[in-house]
Amino acid sequence: DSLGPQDLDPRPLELKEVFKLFQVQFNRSYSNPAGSEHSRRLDIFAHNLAKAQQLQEEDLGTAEFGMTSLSDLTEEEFGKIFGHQKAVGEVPRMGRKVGSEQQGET
Amino acid sequence: LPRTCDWRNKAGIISRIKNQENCKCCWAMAAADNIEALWGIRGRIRACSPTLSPFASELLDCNRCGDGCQGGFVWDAFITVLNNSGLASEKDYPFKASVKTHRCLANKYRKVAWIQDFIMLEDNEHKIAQYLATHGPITVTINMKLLQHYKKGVIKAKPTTCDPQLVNHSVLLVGFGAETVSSQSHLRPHRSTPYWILKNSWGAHWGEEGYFRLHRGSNSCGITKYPFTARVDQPVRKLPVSCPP
Repeated sequence: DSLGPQDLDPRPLELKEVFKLFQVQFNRSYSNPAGSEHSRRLDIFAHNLAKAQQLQEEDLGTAEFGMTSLSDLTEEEFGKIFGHQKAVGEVPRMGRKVGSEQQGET
Repeated sequence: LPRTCDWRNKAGIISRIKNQENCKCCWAMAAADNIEALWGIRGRIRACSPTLSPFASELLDCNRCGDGCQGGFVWDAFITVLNNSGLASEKDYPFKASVKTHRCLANKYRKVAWIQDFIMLEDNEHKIAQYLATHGPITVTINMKLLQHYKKGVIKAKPTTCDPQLVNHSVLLVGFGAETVSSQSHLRPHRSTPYWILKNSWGAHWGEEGYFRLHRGSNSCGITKYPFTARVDQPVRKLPVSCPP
């Protein structure tokens, strides 16, 4: 039978299997497997596994890094969902917004 | 300083792991858990009782800086508690991971917990450990960057991989210890890795059943930048409490 777009996908089969496992384990569903969202999340997932591998090598302690419930988020998405927009110590929240010459920039 | 300290090992001090879901209320959860633990240590409430678990919702609704789900700071939470003369029970103020700013109902309900003050500790890990062991859990704010891929073990990061100046996530410091790690060098076959035990608010399926550990002694991810804790009870000289090993 005809090859679907996902079968032409150059990414290794085992990555797709691991991604399927991730989706089951953390109850994730995206648009249909051939959809762009699924493909994009698979890319992000692959990037994050590589990042986790790099952290594992760099860590000086006993930490283990790898697939977590957050492995389908980009670093920006992760920061937006869980972190302060302005890291504390940069712009204290109590400060007043100060207008500036350029329109729209505060 | 005791070799180990883990407030989870004493009943009624550390409540269950919560999940902040899509609301950036780590700051309110850390402050609420801090107050709850201090009340639990003084035997004033049982932290795990269903009526008291997360005070966070009231802190969100009454947050002095507007929508608490957009982020905030633990010191704002403590000021909110002082302004409202305490916190209502979970029964009266059910937790929702959403905020109705200006819907602050604090004045409607009887208070079940309050604080006298809140303090910032010195940026010194030995003194933070001493205070933790003799007074109780402390809120800290760290750079959360490595937590996205964290599964277990002790994170010991270099400033280049986890900038200690860019702290953006508040959690509760509940203990410390040291784990012995065998190493290749025949000179020192075993080395000990001192660590902090921290309570996160991303659900119990994340990390070590909702907790994680950071190396102790290297200001890992900026842990010493904002150590804040409430003070419960008058500052009379009292025998300090002792943390279970």
